Amino acid sequence: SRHRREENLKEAPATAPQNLSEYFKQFLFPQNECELHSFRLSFSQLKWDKWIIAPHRYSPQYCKGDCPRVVGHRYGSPVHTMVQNIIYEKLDSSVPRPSCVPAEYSPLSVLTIEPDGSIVYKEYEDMIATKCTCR
Amino acid sequence: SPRSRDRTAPAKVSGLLGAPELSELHPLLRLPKGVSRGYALLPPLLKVLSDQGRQSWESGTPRLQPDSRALRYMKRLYKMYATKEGIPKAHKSHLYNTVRLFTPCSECQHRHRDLITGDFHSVDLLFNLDRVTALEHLLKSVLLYSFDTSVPTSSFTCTCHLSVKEHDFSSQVCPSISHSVAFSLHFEVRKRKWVEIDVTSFLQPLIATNRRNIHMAVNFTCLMGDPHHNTKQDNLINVALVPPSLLLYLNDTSEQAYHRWNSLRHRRKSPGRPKQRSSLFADVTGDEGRQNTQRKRA
Repeated sequence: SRHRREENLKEAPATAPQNLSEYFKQFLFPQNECELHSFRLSFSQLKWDKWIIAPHRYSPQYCKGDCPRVVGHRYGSPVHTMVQNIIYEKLDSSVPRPSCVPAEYSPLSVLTIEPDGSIVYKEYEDMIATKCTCR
Repeated sequence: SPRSRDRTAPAKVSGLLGAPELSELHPLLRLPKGVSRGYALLPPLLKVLSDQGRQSWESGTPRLQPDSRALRYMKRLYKMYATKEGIPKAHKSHLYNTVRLFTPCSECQHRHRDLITGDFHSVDLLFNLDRVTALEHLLKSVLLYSFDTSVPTSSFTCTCHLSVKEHDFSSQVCPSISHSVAFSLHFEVRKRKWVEIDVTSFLQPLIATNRRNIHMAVNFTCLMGDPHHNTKQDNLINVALVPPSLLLYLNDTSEQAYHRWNSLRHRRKSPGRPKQRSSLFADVTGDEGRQNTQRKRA
């Protein structure tokens, strides 16, 4: 058995973690944590560039990822989020875990041609996600 | 369907493209199973746009193309008010979140030959304001003239007489004048492409009473050079004027419009900074073992 142990040691050298913070990170934060992701679309892809004159491209962004089990202040989540997590883990797993959703938005200005040929410049609320939260 | 201007009825935004049209438009827009046709899943902007899509879609009529000069002006306005990505620039000055540009209906542009000077100065204009919704409140209205700057001019001063005509509904599309109110404006045109004539005080009462068609006669007299030095009539020039567009600066009070000054609204929207979490929940949700080691490490 000593010979076999020596063999094993030769095969799998001890991987001393190069970067301690990286090493600890796997314990502290879920791998694909809830965060803001970029997404750019152009109105020509949707064939709407006939009446949307500007902007040509639009980046609505979106939120994706797992919500940490102990959701601290980083997400601005209310206490209810942790209650929901407790329910999911301890009481009833049919209750969904908290979701990663947008918490704040910014507006978008759009220039469009109306069916009667008139032209309108409009500023719309909540068209670009700028921050995510767990709810 | 054109939106009612009935102030009491909430601004309805009609339904969406039907399910088959939507999926043809783009697979991403396919409605989930069981969702009834026309159920609006999309945010207001896309609802409005797909609504427009539906109109040109269903009616089969090609979308009316705007006047190229008007398009150029609005693109210039867009660049002034928004970044390339479409983010509204922080303008303290303007409270409007909507600017609509209407070009006059072609069938009503009568040009009258002026008896005295013999020049073309007066034109009849009819603007159809169907697209203005009940929740869009007028802040400013402007007649927009585009001058051909290739004309070699030092500078000339124009006087504009504006008269509005009551729209007698029983008459044909271009009604006769029942009564009109006229007022004159002086403005100087140097080498400028666009001249804006503020007609807010003039049109406010009409637009406030939900007038859908604004019918006006505009009479232009232009003097070459500085009006203070020469008043001889022979300085009159015949300015080949393109019929003006009507610009309405509006404040859209609907939910989906951006209210830049409404900071309260934004504060309510963004979650307050939560108080530091009590350790009660932290303990319960973590596994005892893991939790302790984590807390030690932290």
